[in-house]
Amino acid sequence: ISGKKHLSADDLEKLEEALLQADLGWEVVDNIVDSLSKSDDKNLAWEERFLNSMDLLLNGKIQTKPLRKTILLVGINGTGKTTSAAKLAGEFSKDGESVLLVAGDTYRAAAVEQIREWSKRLKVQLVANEGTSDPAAVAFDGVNSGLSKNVDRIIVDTAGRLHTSLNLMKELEKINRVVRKMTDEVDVLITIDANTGQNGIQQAREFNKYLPIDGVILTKMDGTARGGIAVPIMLELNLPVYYIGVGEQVDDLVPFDMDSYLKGLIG
Amino acid sequence: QLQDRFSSIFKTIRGHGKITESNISDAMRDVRRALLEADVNFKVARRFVDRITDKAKGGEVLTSITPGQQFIKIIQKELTEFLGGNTEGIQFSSSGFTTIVMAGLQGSGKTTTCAKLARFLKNKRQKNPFLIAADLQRPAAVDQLKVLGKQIDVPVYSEDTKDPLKVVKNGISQAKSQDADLIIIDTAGRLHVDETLMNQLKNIVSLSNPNEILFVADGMTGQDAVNSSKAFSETVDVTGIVLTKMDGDSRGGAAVSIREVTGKPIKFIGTSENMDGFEPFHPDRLSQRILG
Ligand SMILES: Nc1nc2c(ncn2[C@@H]2O[C@H](COP(=O)(O)OP(=O)(O)OP(=O)(O)O)[C@@H](O)[C@H]2O)c(=O)[nH]1
Ligand SMILES: Nc1nc2c(ncn2[C@@H]2O[C@H](COP(=O)(O)OP(=O)(O)OP(=O)(O)O)[C@@H](O)[C@H]2O)c(=O)[nH]1
Ligand SMILES: [Mg+2]
Ligand SMILES: [Mg+2]
Repeated sequence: ISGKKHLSADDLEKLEEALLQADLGWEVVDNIVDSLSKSDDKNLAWEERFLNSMDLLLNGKIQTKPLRKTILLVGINGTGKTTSAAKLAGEFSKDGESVLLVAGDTYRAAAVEQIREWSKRLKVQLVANEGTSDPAAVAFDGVNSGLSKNVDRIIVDTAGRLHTSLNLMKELEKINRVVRKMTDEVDVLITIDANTGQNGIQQAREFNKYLPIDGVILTKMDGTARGGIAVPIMLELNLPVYYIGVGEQVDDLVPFDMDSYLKGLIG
Repeated sequence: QLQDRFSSIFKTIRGHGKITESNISDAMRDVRRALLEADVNFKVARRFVDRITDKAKGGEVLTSITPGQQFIKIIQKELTEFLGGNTEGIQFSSSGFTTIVMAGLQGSGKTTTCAKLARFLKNKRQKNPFLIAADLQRPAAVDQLKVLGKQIDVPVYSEDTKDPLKVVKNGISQAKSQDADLIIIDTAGRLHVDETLMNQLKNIVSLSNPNEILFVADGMTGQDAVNSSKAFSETVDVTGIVLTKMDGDSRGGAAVSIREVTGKPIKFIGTSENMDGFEPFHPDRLSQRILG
């Protein structure tokens, strides 16, 4: 159906399937298909109309300000926080900035070793404390050290957690509070795995109830998943996607581009 | 809830006796939407809905006092049967030495599942398990498995090399020399579209000749579950599925998709980060959860 200006009922069904496959969810898809089925007097190919209307819908809502000095990475287990922390550190270092990584995951097996390995590869300072199981204490030490040393960027990694665990969400709330006592230049980024289905909205929504989420890093976009779940997240929570993860190496972080993302949704 | 939607639909249908395609289409649209919301792949959802429409047509279910509930029972039963009637555990080797390979996408829970499964088989099946740390790619992956191995008192083989096949080969010899009767091989997370790494997985499988190849899938996976699971099961002979992070509130519809495209049994689910967060799969529980 590529390039078609008028979409038949069959075409609309094909389009609906493609959009569902992208994890946009049936409600968003219904709205899109509904608006595209209405005749259009601009005589444009449906792709153009899709991009235009999505652009208006999304760009109108999202303000992407530059990232603040201290970044807190949060999200569900295994979504790519630690790797993204390393990628961000690499990005900032390349720009000539001094970066401090903080090993805020005091829980998971070998979590500190993992981020330590990254800090060594990147030649970036790391604050860690393997003697404590209190992540707020490490976050405090890390941010404190970073502020007093006047580093340009402080990146705090946290343990993976499910939004359904009250204790872990309270713990995250405390980490955020402790960090904000020291500085209000903080951005909280949630990592969302591009493979995630409709639960992704619930994740962002729930995390946002415990601490203000400032943006999204959409990871694992180098797979076949299209990451459509970011659309309802952007719409409902007014959250910008700052970066896209496209691999496991430190350079595999790309600034989010709305146009190429939208084009990717319709494959 | 599906239940409430159904009761209002069925209020209008009641008294018509037989179920026909038209009076069922509203109910089926709601089932399809519930399945989509639960992350069942849209093609799989459509096939499932077609199947139950066929089963329901001509049925006398609507003579029930609560047809909505009755209908849900039919759907639940159908979904449960589809998810795999009997809870099938690990198929042990008749030779007395069982090999299991853990595979899947990045971050799905393989390393954690290796340790959980070892602990489960040690405590519940009286096995003497041995873990092999064949992920040489992710920073500190070997450390992670070693730490978990210590927690559950199961030996872990690792080696300072860049070649996972060496680790597997030497790990197997070490396991046998220590009288282990079961080995679980942890592998690096990989994309099904990464030809090099999929070849590596094939090589690990050829070398270790496993009795079970478990595809570990994140319980919150969306529509793409069909693609990754299909590719993995076409590249190597996947024998079972593990669904992780089911302690979250994801509906878990990916399980239906994965089961449909691979035809393989879901064997276990992960229910917490801890080593005891691991249970044999119960299809009836998951079908209730999927239908919400
Ligand atoms: N292909 C691909 N893999 C990624 C990407 N980002 C992270 N990964 C991989 O995903 C896996 C999990 O990444 P982590 O950084 O450990 O995730 P995490 O959120 O810190 O995990 P926990 O701390 O255990 O909750 C690793 O194997 C990473 O290499 C990405 O953009 N693409
Ligand atoms: N809540 C919960 N967390 C889980 C479960 N299974 C694994 N995890 C967590 O998910 C994250 C990823 O688990 P890993 O075992 O490192 O995943 P992996 O597949 O080995 O990751 P890679 O080797 O990078 O591909 C960790 O934080 C685990 O603790 C589960 O069933 N429930
Ligand atoms: Mg981490
Ligand atoms: Mg692993």
